[in-house]
Amino acid sequence: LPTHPERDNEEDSKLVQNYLNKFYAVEPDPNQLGWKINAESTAEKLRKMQQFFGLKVTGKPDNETLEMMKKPRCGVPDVGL
Amino acid sequence: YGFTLPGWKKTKLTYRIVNYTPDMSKEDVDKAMEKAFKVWSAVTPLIFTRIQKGIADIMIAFGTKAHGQCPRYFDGPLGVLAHAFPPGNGLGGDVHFDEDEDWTTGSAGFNLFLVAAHEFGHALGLSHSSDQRALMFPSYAYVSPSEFPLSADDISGIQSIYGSPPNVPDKRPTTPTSPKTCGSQMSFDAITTLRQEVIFLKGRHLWRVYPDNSEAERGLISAFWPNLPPGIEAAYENTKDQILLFKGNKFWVISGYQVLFGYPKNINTLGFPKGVKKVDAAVCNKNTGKTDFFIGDKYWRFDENSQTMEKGYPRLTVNEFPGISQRVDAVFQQKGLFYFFHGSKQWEFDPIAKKVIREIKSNSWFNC
Repeated sequence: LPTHPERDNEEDSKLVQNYLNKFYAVEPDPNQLGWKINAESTAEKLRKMQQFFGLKVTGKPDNETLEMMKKPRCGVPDVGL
Repeated sequence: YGFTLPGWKKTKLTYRIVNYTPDMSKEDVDKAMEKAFKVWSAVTPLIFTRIQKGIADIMIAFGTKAHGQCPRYFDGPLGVLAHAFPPGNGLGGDVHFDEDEDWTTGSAGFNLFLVAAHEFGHALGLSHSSDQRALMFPSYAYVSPSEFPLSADDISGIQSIYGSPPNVPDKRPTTPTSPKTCGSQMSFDAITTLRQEVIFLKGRHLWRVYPDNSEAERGLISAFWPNLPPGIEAAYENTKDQILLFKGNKFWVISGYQVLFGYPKNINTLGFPKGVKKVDAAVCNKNTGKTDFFIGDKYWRFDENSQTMEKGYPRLTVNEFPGISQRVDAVFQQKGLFYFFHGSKQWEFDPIAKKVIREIKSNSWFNC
């Protein structure tokens, strides 16, 4: 995860990693064998999440992104269905 | 919206509530689930039936952390509220709620009806929408129960899998044969707009018409508003995104999907004198904020801003609306023009020029 001066604390990076793993990590296996963990970098997954929620696409865990990640939500992934 | 095809390959689906949250009464949980299914059956051909035992298409359960055979897990209070699986066997179609949340019937905690309606969208094949007004947007957002929770995005999504409710009289036993809108002698009891739609009412039946493409959805008044009687006599949409429906000396206010609490009320609360027993038709002019109530050969004018009946009424309808000389069955406004209905005819009327533009058949709004 690119070090971000303001966002350098442990808790936020755990939140980001956990959120992305839950909702942006799975994608359909092109060989139709089910699902596979997608190898995109965290920054790429962050950009996908920011785009989905209509946030500024920075690829970095800025305040706006962290606020959205803390909101109660549905457990179904946003990608990969 | 996003969806996973093919969806369920049948329109008759069963659901079972396997266990209950202690946060709410069983009755409230049952009601929340039933209402959540009705959100989707109102805009698709789908019919949901509850079963008490055995395997249902949609199995509904409350659990915490790792629960049963489910590959996903919950995370304690807040965070993830619930999840569901797309149509299919086994876990397919199942819906799980995190028992560590505070489930409610209102705006405190998390409204079970709203979360259930979202999860049932998944159970029917929808994935998350990036439209923030959509019910299928991932984050929880409380919406007043008087609002219909589906956005246009949700409806387009679910209808791209299952289509809209059947147009032809369907086999549902509770639907009696409905009047033929394309019959030559078709008349209507009441007509109102509702946002972009026009709603035609006759007896116990209701047609929702989308004027831009004349596409119509047929249904029963009781399916949309269970505690309303058939035979509504007048209806209009006011300036606050509400519909007012009249029968005899009573009226109901409907907001989105819900009859507001405290109705029906007596029409004299609007300012009608005791002698007025019923309203034939009503229309709110969105440009002026005035509502005209037509009774016999006269009309009354009501100011929506001050919520008061204007002085100097009733007046003769034909004086303000030259050419409209017969009793008004129904009237609504579309793109600034009024459409007056009597029997099987309608008159397009320009309220500014105060003249009839043309006379047309009453069923011109349907694809006859």
